Amino acid sequence: KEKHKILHRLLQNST
Amino acid sequence: SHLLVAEPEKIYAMPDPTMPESDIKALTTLCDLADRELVVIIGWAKHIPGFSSLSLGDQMSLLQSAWMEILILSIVFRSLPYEDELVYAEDYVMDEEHSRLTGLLDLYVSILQLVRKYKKLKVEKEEFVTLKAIALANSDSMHIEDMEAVQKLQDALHEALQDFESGQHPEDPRRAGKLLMTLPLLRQTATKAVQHFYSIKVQGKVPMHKLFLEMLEAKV
Repeated sequence: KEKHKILHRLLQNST
Repeated sequence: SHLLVAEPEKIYAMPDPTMPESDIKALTTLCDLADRELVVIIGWAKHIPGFSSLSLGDQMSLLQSAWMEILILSIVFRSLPYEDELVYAEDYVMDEEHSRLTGLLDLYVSILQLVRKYKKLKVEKEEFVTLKAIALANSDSMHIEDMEAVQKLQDALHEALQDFESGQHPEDPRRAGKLLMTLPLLRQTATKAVQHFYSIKVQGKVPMHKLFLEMLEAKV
């Protein structure tokens, strides 16, 4: 999943 | 009603006015637009009832499989009031000639075939937002960890579509089925689009932002 870090970060953001 | 509220604001392509007109400029504009729309789609997905209760891994898998279908469905819906033109954004409408010059004629033809189907059905906003969510939940990712939870999401969205149709279109008991039967062409069109943009990426002439690259790479 390291390759998909932007998607991962955006999903974790609460907005 | 949840899905109608979650619907994103209008998006603008804002082509760079300092760049001379060319196929590279058009593709750069579209890739930049897609990158910004992806951010919006990820935020939108979180508002689909039940989506955020899935594991983070499954949320990622669904989005990685379905993002291009969601992008295309939005273009299709925006293009419904137009004749033979694709509304990529409020300020970016492409006709056949412009699509040909940009190397996007095949994609133009496929997306227009979808537009014609939905025009014939006179698809409504409620149906369109539900189909978009169904495309996400039904994206057939091979990496789903909890298929039961994904199935529950599919069932809830399917039920929302059926409820809407039995209330609004009792004259056509097959309308929900007709709408669902448009999804194979959407899948086929999205697959072609991803392959095309992936080959543009490999050629390396069009700058692409990181999220768009990340999602393209997740699909191949």
